[in-house]
Parts: sequence; structure tokens; C-alpha cells
Amino acid sequence: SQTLEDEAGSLTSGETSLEPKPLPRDQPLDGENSPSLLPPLLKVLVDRHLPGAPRLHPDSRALRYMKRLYKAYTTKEGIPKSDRSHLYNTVRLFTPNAQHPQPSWSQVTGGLQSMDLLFNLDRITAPEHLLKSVLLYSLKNSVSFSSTTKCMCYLIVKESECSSPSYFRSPQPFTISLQFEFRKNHKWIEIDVTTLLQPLVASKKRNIHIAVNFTCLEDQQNPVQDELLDMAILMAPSLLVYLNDTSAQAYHRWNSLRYKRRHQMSPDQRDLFLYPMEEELTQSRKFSRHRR
Amino acid sequence: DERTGDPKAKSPKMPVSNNLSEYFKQFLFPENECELHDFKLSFSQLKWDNWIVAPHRYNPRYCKGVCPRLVRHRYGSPVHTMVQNIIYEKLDSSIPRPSCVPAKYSPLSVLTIEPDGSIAYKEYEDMIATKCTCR
Repeated sequence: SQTLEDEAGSLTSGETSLEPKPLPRDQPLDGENSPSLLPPLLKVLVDRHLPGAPRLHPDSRALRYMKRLYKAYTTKEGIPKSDRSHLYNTVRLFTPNAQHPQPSWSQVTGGLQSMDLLFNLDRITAPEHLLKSVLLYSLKNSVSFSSTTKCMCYLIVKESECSSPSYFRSPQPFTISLQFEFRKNHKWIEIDVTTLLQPLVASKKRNIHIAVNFTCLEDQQNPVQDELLDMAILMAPSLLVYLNDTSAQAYHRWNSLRYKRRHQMSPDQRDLFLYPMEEELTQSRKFSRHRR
Repeated sequence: DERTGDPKAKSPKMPVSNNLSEYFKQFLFPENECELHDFKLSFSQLKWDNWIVAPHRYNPRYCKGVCPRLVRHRYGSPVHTMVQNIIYEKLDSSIPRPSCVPAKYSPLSVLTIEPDGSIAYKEYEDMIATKCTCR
């Protein structure tokens, strides 16, 4: 009988034949090239053949944020809560590339501060479609701003050809300015960059360069001191992307919603809802009958 | 009722424990019939907890047991299942009896650390069996 690894092997090599083909034992499954459509449990069997696949450690604050997100979205058993209506079934958090010198706040012009960030989004797979994306800043809760502090943030998002910042291809950069407030005991600031990122991710660009400029004013006129800003914003932001994984093994909420509705609707409504084509066909058939 | 009929007729043997529900249970649910069973595993047992951050424990459940001959009323099985059972019993016992398999599933959310250090929250379909059937 076929072992799970062989099954994984045939899955990864894309063979669709059903009869089991024992894989040559000496040839390790190439987990790296396996399409990431394998569910993670199967993927680990594929990776098992790789010599201790190295795994970079994520940033602890980012991990803490994602654990909170997991708790908010699921029941104790890990089942997605059914009361959520949005369509994303995948959320990925990326931290800026380490090899890129740790971005630092640099005084640019009066009160302007800028940060250069490089993100590699290779983990986003082809079936995953971007629905929303935010830059996530973690705040030191020791620093608090007055409620009248408002910030303007200028973003430039470009596709970078390779990892070092000096060779950015100069497609027209997407720039956007956003306004947001530092709220009391908010540990995180989210800056929505969906409109900037969408075209790049949709065109399969996976190395993204984001330049962020901040300027903050208190009571609409006095610029916030740089030191305060420096202290408050703890570290380079993470990039959070909300995706709809359209592959077969991903959970599609609207399918289960449709399933539930189908069982709640009256028969005629149900047909209309589920088979609008059917409705049109019957209409056109009636029409043609009249004509005849 | 000892006043009428043959006094020697035995009244049905009442269970010593007088626990009626147990007594009747043997008629309603024969032993080891097809049903859902738990199997709680933790990813640390599989040494996968270095990349699966949540959930810590996972109960995929499984279906096990003998398929009764009359499966329609309880398992919603197609008529084919009864036909297969009759073939097995009357014509050719090399034909397998109907099997006890999952009929419905629920999804599972998994929080993982990817090889590049990014973190992924993903919801997967059909990860926990929630109902069994005979097919």
C-alpha cells in the first residue's frame, strides 16, 4: 500500500494517476519545490526528507499579535468561528527583511521621519488572493500621546528588483498620505496599504519596498518631538496581508453559509438563490414557448 | 401478571440492577456499531510544535464499528448500501460489507511559522470528522 510520503510525492510531482507508484527510496522528496498547495500536515512529511529544514524565528511581538488574532477567530478546539462574515481564510504576517540594514528613524526635513522597508512575500501562493493589507506598528505602552495628536503618514510603495535597496526599478511609485491618531493604550497602529499593495501582489510581484514618512502634530500645530516619536514606535512595522485562499483544501466560509441558507430557504427561493442560471433558462424557455 | 394465565409463565427477566435504560440500550444500540470516536493528539507528540503554534491539541476524530443491516434510518445511507450488504450475506462474501466512514467534517484553523520566519493563519476544510455513515 502506498505510504503517505509516496502519496505526498505523487501529489508534489503533480502526477494524477491513481495507481500507486512507489517512489525510489534513495531520491528524497523535494519538499522545497512541492507546490505549497499541500496542507501543512502533509507538507511536514514531505519536508521530513529534507535535512532539518531551517526555520527562521519570527519576531516575538508579531507572534503575540498573531496568537491574539487566532484566539479571536477560533473556538477552543481551533474551529473557525461561524459568526465571522469576512471572506479571508488566510492571514500572513511578514517582518521586514533582516539582511536589509535595520531601518532607523532618520531626520529628513523638519519633523519628517522616514523608514525604508523591504518585504519578501514569496510565501503568498498563487491561489491566495489579496483582500486587505495593513502596516502594523507596535507601540510602547509606556509612551502616551495627547488625544489631539494627529499624524500624517506618506507611503511610497515600489517593486524592488532584488533585495538591496539601491536597485529599485523605478516604476511609478504608489504614494498615499494617511491620517490617524495615536489613541490611549492602543498597543498597535494599523495603516491600511491595500490600494498600494493590491496591484503589485496581483501582478505576482513578491519583493516590495515601502518607504514611510511620518509627521505628527499636536493640537494641529506643534510638531511632536522626534524623540517622543522615536520612543513610541518600538520597531519596524510588520506587513499583515488578509487573503482568500481559493484552493480546494482551504475552508470557504461562504460555501458553508450557502449550505446553511440552502437548508433554511423555501424551495423556490432556494432555486433562485442557488441556480440563477436555472431561473433564466426556465424564463427563456417559457418565452420561446409563447413565441412558438 | 400472576392472576391470569399460566402462573408458571416466566415474567420477562428483569435486570437485577433495575436500571431500565441500560436494559433497553442493548436493543437500541448493539455493541460496537458504527459511530464517531475521539482521538486527541498534540502536535508536540509529532514533534511539529516547532512550526505549528496553534492549536496545541487536535482531535480529528474517526469512524469505527460494524454497519448494521438496516442502515437507512440511522445513517442516511443510500439503498446501494443495503444491496451491498445483501450481496455480502447471500451471494458472495468476498464482496466487502459496507464500511463505517465519515460523512461530515468541520474545518480547523492552524497558526504556523513558515520557513522564512513569516507567520501564517490558515483555515483548512474537512479536518475534523463530525458524523459517520455506512457506505
